[in-house]
This record gives sequence, C-alpha cells and structure tokens, in this order.
Amino acid sequence: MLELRLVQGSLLKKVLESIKDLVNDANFDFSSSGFSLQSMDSSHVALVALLLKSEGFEHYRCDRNTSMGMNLGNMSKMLKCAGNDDIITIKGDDGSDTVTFMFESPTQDKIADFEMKLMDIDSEHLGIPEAEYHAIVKMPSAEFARICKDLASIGDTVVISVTKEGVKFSTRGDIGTANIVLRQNTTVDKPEDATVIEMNEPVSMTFALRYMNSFTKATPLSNTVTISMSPDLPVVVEYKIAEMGYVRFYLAPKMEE
Amino acid sequence: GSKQSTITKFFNKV
Repeated sequence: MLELRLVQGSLLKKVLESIKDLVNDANFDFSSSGFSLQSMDSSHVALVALLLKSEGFEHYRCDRNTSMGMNLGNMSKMLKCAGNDDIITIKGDDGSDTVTFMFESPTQDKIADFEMKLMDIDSEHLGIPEAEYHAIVKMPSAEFARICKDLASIGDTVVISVTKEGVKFSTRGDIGTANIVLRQNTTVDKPEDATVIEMNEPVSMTFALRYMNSFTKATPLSNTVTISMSPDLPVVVEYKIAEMGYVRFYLAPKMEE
Repeated sequence: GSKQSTITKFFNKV
C-alpha cells in the first residue's frame, strides 16, 4: 500500500516538467523515507537524480519498498490535468500494474482520479561516489538559465572556468565568441540573489549547451542553482526543492581526444 | 577537437 499526499501539488508538476524531455521513462523508487529516481538520458551523457523526502508530504505511507516504472511523458500529460493549486495524491497497491494520481481542488469541490499504466523498465542503477569538488558556484537560477540560453545562440558548447577572479562562461561559434564573467557578489538584499564561489582549485571544463539548457527547465523549482565541478568528473547542476529534496543533473564533460 | 564522454565512464553500475 502506497499513499502520498502532497499539498503543494505544483511541485510535482514542476519536477516532471524539468526532467521529462531528458528522460523518457524511469523507475520511481518508493521507501518509507521518501521517493527517488535515477536515470540517464538515452545517450548516457546526462543523468538525473531526484529525491523527495517523506517529511515534505502532508501524508506519506509506504508499507514496503517498491519500484514503479513510469513513462515520464505520460505522467506529465496526467499531471498537467491537475490545477496549480491542487493537492496531488499518488496511490498504488502492491502488485498492481497501475498507479493513481488524485487531484483535489483547494476548496475540495473538484476531485479527479487519473489511473496510469505502469511499465517494466530495465534500468541500471549507478553508484555516484562522494566527491570533493574543486569549485562550487551558487548563483540565481534565472541568471544561469539566461546565460545558457544566450550562449546557445552563439555556440554549441560552453567552457565553464572558475578562478579566484570569478566564474566565466565562454562559447564560440561561426558568428563569433562570447564570454560572460560573474564575480562573487554577496552584498545583495536577498540571499537568493547572491553569487557565491567556493574554489579549492581552479577548474575549467567543457560541456554541451543543449544539455545545460535542458537542465534549466528546473528553474521554477528553486531561486538558486549550485554548479559543482572537478576535472574528470561530471558536473553537478543542483536545484534544491525547499524542505523536500533536490533535482540533480549530472553532465559528462567534453574531453580532449 | 573535444569528444563527448558518457556518464558510465565515471560512475559504475551497482
């Protein structure tokens, strides 16, 4: 028996919108502490890791660990039918081949049930090692989205370099080059507007902008984004979900041949 | 030029 009631249902809608274009289908792993998902995109260049802890739910019941394979496009279609203010409940029964999404309007005058077919997914689970990163940049998520979008109009790849001067995003394409430098800036009115650069060692890595732009679909989930880099490790682009968990995107670097 | 690496180059199956 599985029953999860999320008062802020829009969060789940936003989570789906942020990952559904990257990953077609994935296993949702439910346990008593919350639910998680880990999946690579079809080309194995990017990986998404989602965690939503049980504390963030108004009601959370999961009698035993269970994994449900869902097509994210289909799940997104169903969640789009929920209003932004709706309470969303996910329900499942042991051994069933369906999952039910229940949407309740805030005034309880409209209640909808959507039952979705589950699927068997052969997914490989990867161990993500704990790492000490050379550099961690925390910045406003909207600024990061703007930079990725702007650079993608010039080139296909971005070089992200962190030095003690700041963080530099560079690209080059047929029409020319672009460099955007952000300096650490903590003298802001609101903490979420700050750019904070933690650098142990300088680092410079190259990534495909197409993927970075896909990750920025998670911007509505969080005012800030954290970018963690070490040479010879995938970059981690993390959007924290307040009080509940995170969506983390890992992107393999482009490397010199 | 540079070549796109994959996640599985860095993280192992568990």
